[in-house]
Amino acid sequence: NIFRILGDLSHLASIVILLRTVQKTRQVDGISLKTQLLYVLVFCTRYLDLLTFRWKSVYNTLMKMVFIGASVRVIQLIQECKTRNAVAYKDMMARDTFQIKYLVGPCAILALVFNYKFTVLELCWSFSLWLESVAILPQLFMLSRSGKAGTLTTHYIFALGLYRALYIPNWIWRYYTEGRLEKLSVFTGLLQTALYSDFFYIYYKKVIKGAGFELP
Amino acid sequence: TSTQLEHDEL
Repeated sequence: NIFRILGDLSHLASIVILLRTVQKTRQVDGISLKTQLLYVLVFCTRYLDLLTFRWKSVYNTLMKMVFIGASVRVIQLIQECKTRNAVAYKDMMARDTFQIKYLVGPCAILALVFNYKFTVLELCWSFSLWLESVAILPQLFMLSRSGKAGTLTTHYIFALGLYRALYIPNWIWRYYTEGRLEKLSVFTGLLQTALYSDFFYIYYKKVIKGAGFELP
Repeated sequence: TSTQLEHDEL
């Protein structure tokens, strides 16, 4: 359905925006390395089914590969900045202070409690859903402390938020047309959307109302 | 009990 495709495309757009900008400008200002690392973990644990070769469609398989590849590439590019611009890299690391063990640990426990089947694949899948729902927190934490957001960060988080928002009408659509209600995805998806709403709140309060920021 | 659904979303 249209919501799902648009959702996937804005998800893809968010990663492309990030990738292209970092590649072109060699700037990582305002980007949380921890959030990016969490996304690599999210994609790798969610798309483990690629290894079973029970592929659903060309679209599904290609997108999964692109998401894993692009998220790894983002990390590579950030690491390259380390040698190119050590000062900027150090500055980013100094501000990227969120303790991710407080996210990974609880998500692992939640995956053990809430899953469809007690198999490695299903547990990893559930873990990835929980982790995705909170993976943006180090980024939001960084943003809320600095009160400044670069154009890159703003566009990136906006596209990500749009992807999450579009998945909600997709679930409603699928409920009515297919009778499908996948509770785990819906719950973690709503949780994630709530966190993004918080971003837009911070964005409004600190960035738009704050000084020293030019709207893109 | 919840029946297992195919994970066909990204």
